[in-house]
Amino acid sequence: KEKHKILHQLLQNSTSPGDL
Amino acid sequence: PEAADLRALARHLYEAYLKYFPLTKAKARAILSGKTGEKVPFIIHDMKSLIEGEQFINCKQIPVLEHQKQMSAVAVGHGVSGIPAAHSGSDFGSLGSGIGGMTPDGVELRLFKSYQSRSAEAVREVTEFAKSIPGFIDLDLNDQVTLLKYGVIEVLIIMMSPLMNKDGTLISYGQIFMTREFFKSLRKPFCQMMEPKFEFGVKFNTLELDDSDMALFLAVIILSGDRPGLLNVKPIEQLQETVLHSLELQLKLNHPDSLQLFAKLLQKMTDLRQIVTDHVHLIELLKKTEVDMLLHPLLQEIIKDLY
Repeated sequence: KEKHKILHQLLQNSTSPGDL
Repeated sequence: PEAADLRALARHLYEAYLKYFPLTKAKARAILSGKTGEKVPFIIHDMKSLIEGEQFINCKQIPVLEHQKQMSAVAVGHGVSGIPAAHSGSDFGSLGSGIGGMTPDGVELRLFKSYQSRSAEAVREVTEFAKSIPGFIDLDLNDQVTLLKYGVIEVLIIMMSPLMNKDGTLISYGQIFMTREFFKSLRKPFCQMMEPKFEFGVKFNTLELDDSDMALFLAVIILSGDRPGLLNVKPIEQLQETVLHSLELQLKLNHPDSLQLFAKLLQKMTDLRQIVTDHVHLIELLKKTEVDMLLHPLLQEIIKDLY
C-alpha cells in the first residue's frame, strides 16, 4: 500500500491537481 | 448482454471521456487542420521559438496578445501560413534540424519537467475516467491500483496519437505545436523519447477512431486481466468482456466499411506493451545518468517495478 500511496489517494478521493 | 445495454455503456463512457479529458480528438484535429479560425497554436520548432514559447508550456490559457504576436512572428519568419497540417507536405519537418550542437544545457531537463507535471495531471484524469467505468470501483482496491499502474502509460500513449501528425504534436491543451524534428534535435537520450510515440501515433491515426470509439478502447485497456499481481482476475475479465462487446458493436455501427477494425485495434494493444517497456527503460536510464533530474513522485510510483 505504501508503495502506491498517491495512486491509492487518487482512487479514493478526487484529488485536485494542486495536491499532486 | 442486450444491444441496448451495450449502447448505453458506450454512451456512458463517451460522456465520462468528455468530462475528464480536456482535449478531445475532434478538437485536436480541428486545430491541426487549421479549422479553428484565428486560434492557431504557437509553434516550437527550434531553440529560438522554444525560448519564446517555453513559459507557456502547460498553461491552460495562453495570453492572446502575446501568443498571436509570437505566432505571426514564427509564421512570417519561416513562410509558414497556419500550421503544418498532415496533408500539407510542407518543408516544416526540416526546420528544427541542425541545432543539436547549440542546445543549451538544461533545456532537456526543463522540458522533461514540464512533461512530467502534465503527465501527473493526466494520470489523475485517467484515474477519474477509470472510476467512471461501471464496476471498476467495486473491484478490490489493490487491483484498481494494479490496473492503473500497468494501464495508465498505455492509455496516455494512445491519447497522444490524436494530437499528432507526421510533423509534430500538440501540447499545452492544444495551444502549442512542437515539431517532431525539434524533439529529434534534443540531446541523447531525450531525443529518443518521442520518436516511437510518433511512429505508433501516425499508424494508429490511420484507423480513424473518433472520441466515442476511443472511450471504449481506453476502458478495454484499463480492464486488462493479465496485469502482474492481480488478486481477483475473474471480475476484471467479466467487465472487460462487456466493454469489448460494446466496442465491437460500436465499431460495426460507426465504421461499417472498415474491415477488421476491431481485430486491428486489439492488435495495437500488443504493440503498446513494447512501447511502454521501452519508455520505462528509457526513464530508468535517465534516472541513472541525469543527476539533476527529479522524478515526479506519482510517476515514480507507477514506473517502479513495472517491467
